[in-house]
Amino acid sequence: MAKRFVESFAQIRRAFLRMFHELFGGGEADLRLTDPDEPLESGIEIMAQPPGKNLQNIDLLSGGEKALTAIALLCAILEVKPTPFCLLDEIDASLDDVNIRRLMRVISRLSKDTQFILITHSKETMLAVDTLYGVTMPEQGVSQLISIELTDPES
Amino acid sequence: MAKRFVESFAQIRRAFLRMFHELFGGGEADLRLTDPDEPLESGIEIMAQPPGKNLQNIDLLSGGEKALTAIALLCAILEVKPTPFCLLDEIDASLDDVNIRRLMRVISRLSKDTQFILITHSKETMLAVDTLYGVTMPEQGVSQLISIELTDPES
Amino acid sequence: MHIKRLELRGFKSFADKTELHLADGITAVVGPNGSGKSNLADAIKWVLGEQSVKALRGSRMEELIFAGTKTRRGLGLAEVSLVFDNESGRFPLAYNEVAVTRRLFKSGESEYYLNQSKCRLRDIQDLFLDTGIGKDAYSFIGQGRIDELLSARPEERRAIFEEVA
Amino acid sequence: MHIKRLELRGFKSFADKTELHLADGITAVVGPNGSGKSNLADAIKWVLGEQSVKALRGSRMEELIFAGTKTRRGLGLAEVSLVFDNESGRFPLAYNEVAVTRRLFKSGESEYYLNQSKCRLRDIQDLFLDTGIGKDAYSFIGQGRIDELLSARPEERRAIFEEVA
Ligand SMILES: Nc1ncnc2c1ncn2[C@@H]1O[C@H](COP(=O)(O)OP(=O)(O)OP(=O)(O)O)[C@@H](O)[C@H]1O
Ligand SMILES: Nc1ncnc2c1ncn2[C@@H]1O[C@H](COP(=O)(O)OP(=O)(O)OP(=O)(O)O)[C@@H](O)[C@H]1O
Ligand SMILES: [Mg+2]
Ligand SMILES: [Mg+2]
Repeated sequence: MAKRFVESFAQIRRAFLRMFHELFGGGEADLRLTDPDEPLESGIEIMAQPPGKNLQNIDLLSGGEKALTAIALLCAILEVKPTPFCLLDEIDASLDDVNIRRLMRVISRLSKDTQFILITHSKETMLAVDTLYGVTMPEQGVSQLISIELTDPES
Repeated sequence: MAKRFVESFAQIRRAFLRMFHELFGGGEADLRLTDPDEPLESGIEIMAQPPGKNLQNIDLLSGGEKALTAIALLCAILEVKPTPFCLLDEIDASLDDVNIRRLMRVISRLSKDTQFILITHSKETMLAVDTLYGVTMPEQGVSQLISIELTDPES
Repeated sequence: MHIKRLELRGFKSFADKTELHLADGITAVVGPNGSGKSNLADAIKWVLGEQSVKALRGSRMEELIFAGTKTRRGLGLAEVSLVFDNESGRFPLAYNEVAVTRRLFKSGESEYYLNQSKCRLRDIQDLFLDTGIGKDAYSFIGQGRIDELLSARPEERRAIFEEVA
Repeated sequence: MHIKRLELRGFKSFADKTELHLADGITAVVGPNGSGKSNLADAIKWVLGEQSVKALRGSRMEELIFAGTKTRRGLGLAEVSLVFDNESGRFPLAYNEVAVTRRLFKSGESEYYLNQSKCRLRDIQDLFLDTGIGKDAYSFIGQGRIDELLSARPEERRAIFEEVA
């Protein structure tokens, strides 16, 4: 049991470094066990250093940098152990357009093994998906689903 | 003291109803004292009913509806007792474009008495302001401020 | 193995029978504030066996049933089905499609069905064992909750790593 | 009475002397993630007397001083000034402009200045009394915190109403 945990932790750690690099366009990141001798009890420390900045405590990161670091960890876990499907509700809300484009490049790659459902308000995100549905309330209080043709993204 | 509290509470309540109406384009809202006999101890209940929907507990509201209800309360307080300036950091993050436009109409009106600083990623918000500043990091990790001409919103 | 479609009726704001067909790859769901996008996410969590009403943003199970509007009466039943493709024989059932269904009556009773025949929650959980499908941590990130992966204390972060191990 | 400009140097990511000129009406601040927008909000709260480091997203006061980057050394001093227009004589001082300044040294000591002459925090708080300017509740809404007005329990919501009374 302990051996399996340490092995999968090491895999996630390596994937997290790669994902962080790709999402931030550089920088450094790391995952550490607070108590390596007791892998089944130990907590997990997250270190994140955006490109060009000094390593600080993750509380000093900006709102968008925190969200992007959490996304890097999530995508690392999805790469190591893909789940058949994954539903993400407005994870792009605090990201700027450059970071949304990088995010969507990673999600497209992961979508070979995982079916994704993304809830979003961002036009950048909508441009990068395979299928688009709209939810509206033509009758107030009653939801209707409509399929949106992707040919015309300006609609 | 109690008399003053009850009076200002009544003023905020009336302003909240109006703001909610304007921001949601209809619907009902209310503020109630949980214990009207003890105004200096009483808690404050918030009721919110978007247009066409039945009144439910505010936890069932959507993410954007909750943010917009909180904004209606904030704007009601600013109308009753304006402060010289007010800084809002990405309060529009969960709103759709229609609600952002309604929000900006209210903020424009309140900006006669209050100086606003809005931090945002939304293009809709940028179109509705008087002055625009950009923060960038030409040298990684070092912030620089640049003033952006509003003549060309596409930039 | 992937999800072919989600069918719902009477669940939260989805009063009428609604079908969301899913293809491979990435599907985006967009729409105005309060139109029902996160309710779709709740429907998927619920049909997969979510027992906590709080995780579905309610305080009583009955709040999951369409409560009516100014112009429509409320309903007495909520029903959601999730239909999986079984061409690859991933599920040990002799069907090309596997439909998981959950129903809720005003009384608060939940019923579960597997390809139209009644079963227990236990049967559905067994079916999904080892497929990675379930309502847990990293296959659902709710609205505003992406930061929780970081903000938890070091000891709390273990859970997600243990799931992978 | 309004704010004419914000000047900062060595505060968080603003290593170089920076000036933000404010006009009447609405000013928007935009920019990429992590570029320093919320740091500007922290600078205004800080110069108005904010004592809690946690409210400025740090754990020690010294973290407010520019800590350096891969290509630049850190600094030993953070300084922020907020300059108000006093044409209307709102402040009982014989100047057209009133500048409030706060300085922080690596030692953790804060110094306050009013129009370049040293003063105590108390003097600045007295100056702002009854003007509505202060670092409290409804004139600052931090990133991701708009929902807190709703999510607090009924008893906790009183504070903001009492401030208005
Ligand atoms: N049982 C129910 N019956 C009818 N309507 C319901 C029920 N439960 C929730 N709702 C309605 O569903 C709406 C919320 O929907 P949801 O949270 O899915 O919105 P959303 O599309 O995610 O919006 P946002 O973009 O703001 O996050 C609320 O307005 C609420 O009134
Ligand atoms: N003392 C300091 N010295 C140098 N840099 C600092 C210091 N304190 C914070 N920072 C940096 O400031 C950055 C955060 O800035 P801020 O929170 O203002 O970003 P933002 O523009 O609001 O971004 P977002 O759009 O993501 O919210 C962090 O990357 C952090 O490294
Ligand atoms: Mg939602
Ligand atoms: Mg910010």
